[in-house]
Amino acid sequence: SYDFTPLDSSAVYVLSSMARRRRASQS
Amino acid sequence: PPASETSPVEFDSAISYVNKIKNRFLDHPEIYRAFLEILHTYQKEQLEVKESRGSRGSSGMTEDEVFSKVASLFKGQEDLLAEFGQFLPDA
Repeated sequence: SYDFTPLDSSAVYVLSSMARRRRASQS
Repeated sequence: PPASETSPVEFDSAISYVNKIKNRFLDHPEIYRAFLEILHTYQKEQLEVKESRGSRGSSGMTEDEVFSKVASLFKGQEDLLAEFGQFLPDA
């Protein structure tokens, strides 16, 4: 199960923003 | 999806990646915490750069720097590092 603290969620947020920018730069 | 929005796929892979690291370092929570700290610092510096609009000539922590910090943290865990590289723009 996903038992995330606020810090965990912030890491998820940072990683998904990085992935989004990567996609944006590739398209 | 539009480039300005985070797609559910990106969000899901970020969630499972964070979970993977958390589980991998169950016996070394300090490594996991250091990983969170690196991402947190990176995000904080990005926000500061945005706010100052680069007037101080600072670009904050670059993605290259993030990658090398994470690389030294994940020494011997090449799969985690390779997966991390997939999140970085221009990796």
